[in-house]
Amino acid sequence: MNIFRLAGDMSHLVAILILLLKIWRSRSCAGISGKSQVLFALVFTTRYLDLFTSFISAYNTVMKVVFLALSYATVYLIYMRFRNSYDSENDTFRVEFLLVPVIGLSFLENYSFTPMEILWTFSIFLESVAIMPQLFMITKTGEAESITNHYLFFLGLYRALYIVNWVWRYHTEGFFDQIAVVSGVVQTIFYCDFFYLYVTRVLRGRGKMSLP
Amino acid sequence: CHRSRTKDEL
Repeated sequence: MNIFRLAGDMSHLVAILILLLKIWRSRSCAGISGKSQVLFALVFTTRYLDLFTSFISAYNTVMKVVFLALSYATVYLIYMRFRNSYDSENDTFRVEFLLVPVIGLSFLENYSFTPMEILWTFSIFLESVAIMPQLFMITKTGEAESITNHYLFFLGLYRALYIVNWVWRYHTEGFFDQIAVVSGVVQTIFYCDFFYLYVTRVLRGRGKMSLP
Repeated sequence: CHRSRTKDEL
């Protein structure tokens, strides 16, 4: 563990908590893409299958349980608890356009052709595109509430910090996970235009921000 | 490509 990865995990946790608390306190999920949240729950489910089979550390196990619980809680709030505020007309991204290529690629490009490894690879590739329905929804509705922007900022920051972690681990312990690195770079690139807008607009207190 | 070591990352 290094400070970059710890900061990344904390940023990820903050992002998930920001969204969950926003929905819970405003008792509404307007402007939130339920599809992206379902995809994130799927990412955690397919990635953390080794939760009971391999013990890495208490931190690792606790964080996996927390991420799984919070992501399913978010999906529950959107599709069950506050479903009448779910904006399905604007959450229309065709997730099959993400799932089909990701499934295909995880069968083609993986470290070993075993169910656990293919599911892990699937989760890595899926995570890099899981935010697309949310970004698409923001372009469609024309703007995002500032709290949603903070969510996206910390979510994008988490994988950017992981990239720094991978550089650090490569130079200190020769660790290199090609699939995770390539996918993580792609994922972070998707946030770049958002990062630019976030810094130039949201942090200047303009609250609402619209993606181009 | 590289076989990834134990998955110690989240």
